Amino acid sequence: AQSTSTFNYATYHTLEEIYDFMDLLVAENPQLVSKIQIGNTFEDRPIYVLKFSTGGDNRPAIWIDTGIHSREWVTQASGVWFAKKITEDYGQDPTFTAILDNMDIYLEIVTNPDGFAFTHSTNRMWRKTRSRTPGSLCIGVDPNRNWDAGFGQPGASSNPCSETYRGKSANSEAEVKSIVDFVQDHGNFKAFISIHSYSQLLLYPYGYTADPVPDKEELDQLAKSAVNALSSLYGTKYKYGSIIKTIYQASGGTIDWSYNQGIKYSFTFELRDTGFRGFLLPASQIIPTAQETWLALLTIMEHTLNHPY
Amino acid sequence: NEDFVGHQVLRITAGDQAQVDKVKELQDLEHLQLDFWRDPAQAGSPIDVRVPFPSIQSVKIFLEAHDISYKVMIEDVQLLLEEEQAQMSAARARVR
Repeated sequence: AQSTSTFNYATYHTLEEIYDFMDLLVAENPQLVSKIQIGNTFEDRPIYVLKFSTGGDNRPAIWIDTGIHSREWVTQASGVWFAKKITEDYGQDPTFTAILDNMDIYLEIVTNPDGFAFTHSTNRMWRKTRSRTPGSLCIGVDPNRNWDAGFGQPGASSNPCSETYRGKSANSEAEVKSIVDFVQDHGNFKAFISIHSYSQLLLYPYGYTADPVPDKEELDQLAKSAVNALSSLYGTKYKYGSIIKTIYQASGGTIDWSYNQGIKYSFTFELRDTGFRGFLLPASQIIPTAQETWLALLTIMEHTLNHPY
Repeated sequence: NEDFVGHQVLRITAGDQAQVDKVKELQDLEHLQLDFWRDPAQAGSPIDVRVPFPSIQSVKIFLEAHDISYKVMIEDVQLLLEEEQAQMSAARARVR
């Protein structure tokens, strides 16, 4: 693409194409968007985050990541669409403009670059990172079991060959550690949203324990509002609730960590599958998926703005 | 590229917790090389699993032997992957 206006948002893209898109977006919106490298992957690829900011020092911020499980291609594709949407809506949509006038947004579009590149080159069904485990022929760690939140408890595997292998220790994966360091250094994140696919869920902590989070009532109400907003566009049906109650016990998960860091508005999405295609969602559904998800994101972001803590 | 010819994705519906537990037993059988897209959780929640071609017969026999209902969600994963690749190539060609 010559510009982000001619970029095709309705098809899937390689890592290189997405990284080129990010550079274009920054070049076109230098006052609003910047690119930050927060680390390098196991295979030494750069890990980038887009920062959307209208100024100020260390404003309260919202974190959004897409594609930590590499085969969930509709999430990275939605992340690309969100990035463009942010630049389009700032100054046009009053609700969103108020958010970005007061808070920064950090968007990590390809959260697992090694895995994502591997899905394009070798194995479309790859989910994990590409790190090696000494003493095992199996490769990769599930980066959504590698966080320091109930790490090693039931709900993750200690077997390196498992799709839910937790890794040798919390934060062993560069892709996870980079975010941990960045978020802790920043110190002012107020919402943390991690986006997966598929199965149409909006979840809040916890996954590693059945104990309800102290903010359960507020998170439940907010999830309900977000799901209602999402469904209002195309009627897509979502369930919502805590991870452990809604799906199953999962330890070492992303938003359990972020919540325990004091980031109250911690949520994770599982995006669409309406057509029984699982991870192979047709590209024609990328834009509708991103559009409806954006409405839920807006609901969470607006609530975060209006409920400072 | 890894070949997924003949891989099927089954949508399993476990009617009660005992059936959920039976499906969980399948997860432990590494030789079947099963890839759970949606893990077994609660009775009534769909369980989606990609089954490599050599394991299809074993898995279906296991499910039928325990009276666990399932349907084939994706007949051949490779066909969908080829469709996806063709769409991406077409999109690139249009750009050029």
